[in-house]
Amino acid sequence: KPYVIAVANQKGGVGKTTTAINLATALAAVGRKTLLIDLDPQGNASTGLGVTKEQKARGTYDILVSNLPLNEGSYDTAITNLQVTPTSVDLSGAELDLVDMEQREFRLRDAIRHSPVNWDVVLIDCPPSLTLLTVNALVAADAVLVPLQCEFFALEGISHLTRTIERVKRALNPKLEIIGIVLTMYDKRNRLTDQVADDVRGHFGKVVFDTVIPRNVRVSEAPSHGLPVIIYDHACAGSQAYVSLAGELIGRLRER
Amino acid sequence: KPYVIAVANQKGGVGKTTTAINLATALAAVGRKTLLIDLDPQGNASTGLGVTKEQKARGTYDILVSNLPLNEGSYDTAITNLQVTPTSVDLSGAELDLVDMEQREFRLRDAIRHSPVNWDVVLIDCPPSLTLLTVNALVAADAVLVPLQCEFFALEGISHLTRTIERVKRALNPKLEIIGIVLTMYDKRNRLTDQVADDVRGHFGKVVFDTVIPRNVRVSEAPSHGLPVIIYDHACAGSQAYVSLAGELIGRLRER
Ligand SMILES: Nc1ncnc2c1ncn2[C@@H]1O[C@H](COP(=O)(O)OP(=O)(O)OP(=O)(O)O)[C@@H](O)[C@H]1O
Ligand SMILES: Nc1ncnc2c1ncn2[C@@H]1O[C@H](COP(=O)(O)OP(=O)(O)OP(=O)(O)O)[C@@H](O)[C@H]1O
Ligand SMILES: [Mg+2]
Ligand SMILES: [Mg+2]
Repeated sequence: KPYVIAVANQKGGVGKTTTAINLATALAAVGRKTLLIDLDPQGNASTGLGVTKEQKARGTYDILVSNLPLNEGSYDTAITNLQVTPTSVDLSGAELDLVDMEQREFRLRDAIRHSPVNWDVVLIDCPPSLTLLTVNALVAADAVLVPLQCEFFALEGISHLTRTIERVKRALNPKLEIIGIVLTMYDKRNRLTDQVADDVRGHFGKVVFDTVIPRNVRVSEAPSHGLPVIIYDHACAGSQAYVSLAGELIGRLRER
Repeated sequence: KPYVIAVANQKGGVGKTTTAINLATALAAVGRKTLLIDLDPQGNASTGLGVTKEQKARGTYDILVSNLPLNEGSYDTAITNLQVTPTSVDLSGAELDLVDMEQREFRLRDAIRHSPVNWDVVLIDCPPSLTLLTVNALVAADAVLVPLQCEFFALEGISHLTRTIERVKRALNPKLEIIGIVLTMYDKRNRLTDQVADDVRGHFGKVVFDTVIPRNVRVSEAPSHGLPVIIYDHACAGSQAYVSLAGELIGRLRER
């Protein structure tokens, strides 16, 4: 049974997709059979891993709404041990389609449970919202990993996210926990960055990963080449940080 | 009857809220009676204009779901001629509440039409999604203003947004148009930025505003003071760009 991690934060543009892609790649590189499920209608995780338009035609939407088995909507990537469940813009219709369905919050959890393939880890890239798609991810997950941009607006939304996680934990998924908060787009020239980082560490303590992801232009260039940054430019500061983060995550997975 | 502009883009973190706040402030500063409606459950536009927690308790959710008149959910700000309709996290429940309602896509349009107050311009800050809340904004709007970050993932989503605008125009709001696309967080040190900017101008031509908003740390500091950047630091590059953008927008409004 795979360990399932939802990469979630309703604040937009904080590095959810970038974190999901690079952690999935790093976990695959150290031999863990990994699946990355793209749950965002924008399909950025699919593109960032070089998935073709044809592959996107059968993926997350069909799994959630038409009961397609998860392994039939998952594809190999250029990276050994890493598969991806792609999505297309159809997925934005799933929010309305799911509303009237039985067990609408459990569709993704059941799709993972009933799959014959034995992944070690499943990562879910969530959209920037807390509606039914993200709730599906939180119900299916063992843990949530929260990328948090070191900016004022991003800090403001964190309590809404933790309250939602608590609600899902109480009502739908008792095992759910926050496995870690990772500070992203850290820019040491910007005074506000340090203030936000201090606030977050003060409030969440050890839950916050030691590794901080710096703002690094190579990270934003990688998706246009259909590659994770840790492959596109493994020596840059962004890649080094993601490799270090993967190391910390694996340590926390071992403890559980 | 006010001219209504939806500030929208389903890609997260591209500068929707920052653009809505600063354009609203600039329009108010030149004498236009302006209302900014916060349609994002994160409530960043409300916070960025210094709205109190008490005011947030009665706003967009009540207007959309419980028929509260728009002017009863709108408050004066510290800025002359600028009012705001705040929101709180309750609004994320509106997506599900609206689904079974009559005329669910027209709730915001009707609230604006039935209001006794005569604003000149209404700006709507949209959430990072294309679900019922954003559709309400597109149906209520005369035009859409699209902030576009000069990054690869942001460029990928633009065709999904334009198709959605076309669909709403055909089915629900024939007058809807794109009044402009503004390039945000422009960083001239980053080669990718220029490539994306060239792509966008090549594809959208004159629709793209001449004014480009530079990445500027003062912009991200302003919200922690509850002020728009054009007031927090009117001389910085970010503010100058927003004032210039407002000038271009006013020119386009005059033409219509
Ligand atoms: N460390 C970094 N340095 C520089 N740019 C980054 C970094 N991390 C992410 N980016 C860029 O910032 C933008 C936002 O990141 P990303 O798309 O991963 O965020 P997201 O939270 O998934 O966004 P959304 O809310 O739209 O799903 C992207 O263009 C990405 O390439
Ligand atoms: N020109 C700029 N320079 C530097 N930082 C900026 C700029 N514009 C916006 N920001 C910062 O970038 C972050 C994202 O901007 P903003 O919140 O306005 O985007 P958004 O599109 O409204 O996000 P969401 O999709 O979550 O609603 C914020 O922390 C904001 O302060
Ligand atoms: Mg994303
Ligand atoms: Mg916003």
